[in-house]
Amino acid sequence: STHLYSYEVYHSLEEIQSWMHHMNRSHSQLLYLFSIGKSFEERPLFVLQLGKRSKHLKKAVWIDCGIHAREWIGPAFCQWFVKEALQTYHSDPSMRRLLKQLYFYIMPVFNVDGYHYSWTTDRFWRKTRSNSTNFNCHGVDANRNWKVKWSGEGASLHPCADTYCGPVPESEPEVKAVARFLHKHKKQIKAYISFHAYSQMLLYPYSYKDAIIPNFKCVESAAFKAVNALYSVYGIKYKHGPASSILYVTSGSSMDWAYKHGIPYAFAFELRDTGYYGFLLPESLIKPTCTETTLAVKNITNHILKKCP
Amino acid sequence: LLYNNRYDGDQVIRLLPKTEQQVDALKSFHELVKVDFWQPSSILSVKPGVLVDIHVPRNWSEKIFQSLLQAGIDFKILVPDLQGLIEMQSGSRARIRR
Repeated sequence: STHLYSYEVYHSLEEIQSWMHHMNRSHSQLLYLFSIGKSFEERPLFVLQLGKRSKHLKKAVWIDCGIHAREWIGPAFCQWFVKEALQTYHSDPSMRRLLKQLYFYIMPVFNVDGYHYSWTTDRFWRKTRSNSTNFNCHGVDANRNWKVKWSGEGASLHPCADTYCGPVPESEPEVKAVARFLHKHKKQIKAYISFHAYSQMLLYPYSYKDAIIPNFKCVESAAFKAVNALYSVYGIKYKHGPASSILYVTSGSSMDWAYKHGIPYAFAFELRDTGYYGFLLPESLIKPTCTETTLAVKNITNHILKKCP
Repeated sequence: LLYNNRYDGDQVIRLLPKTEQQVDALKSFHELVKVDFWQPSSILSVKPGVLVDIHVPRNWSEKIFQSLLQAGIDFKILVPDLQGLIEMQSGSRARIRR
């Protein structure tokens, strides 16, 4: 079934959801689909649990894609990673080991309403699609709606702004659902990885202050090895480091929230490219982008399992 | 054409404000014309030395370019034909499917 669906084209939300259901039925040994809630427009928020079923509590890695609607390469990567894991389970010892040792919780489309809107109406939509009561504007920046340095630098309290942080933290049902899940499973989840585009960066906390995280050594080492592994595939260079220095200081993001709430290894990828195509990365570049990124994610996960406390 | 050809004539430009005065000029201009920031995510994050990519609607391109020139801000056109790039993002079979 992984051969019938094309992983080298962008798919509508409906196609992605059909794919998730199909994969759930056809790979029940390694895949389990569940919903963690509903979006503002009442769409289910699906998560795939990827890994060998175990009666015992296994460690886990959380991966989400598509917090920002227009960054389509994110959801394309999440689908690719699931496909790759299932297709190589028997042939790749390192993948098999990962799927036996831990679960990946993969949310292929975080911002389902926004993704659908960018597919049908406004290709460059970024935010969610919630309503503002006082203004004729929609949506909240889902990466500025977390309860960590909320409404700080770079966030806006105006409902019409692209970086509107919401009336309150976790006002968005999508953010609240993920926060609730991560909190409930925080003893199990060892790493949080969020996928965005573009810029070709691998970032870690903090975004909201210019300070070094307590476990800097291990996080930096994991990131360094990951970008080197990524580079080894097609020679694509990614910058890496704390978001506040590689980019600029901003209000807290999902990565910062995860870190603050006890997930020790939190990362955010900004995938290809650096601006030639920007959000419009052509389908012909999905395969190389996802191939190199899969290697980086495996690298991070292996490093965390073997080298880090 | 995808999205009813709404992006016809639109472009994406890259600029690099080098001084606080240039950043202020951009912020003042943004008060009048709310352009879509590709990077950074908003005008609030624009600082000297930070690369800025903005989506320039067709109707505003002349005004924006004039303002940038007046402020002495260097820029280049990253995407000269945004609608064309949107069409190119998907292969023909995927476009037909959409």
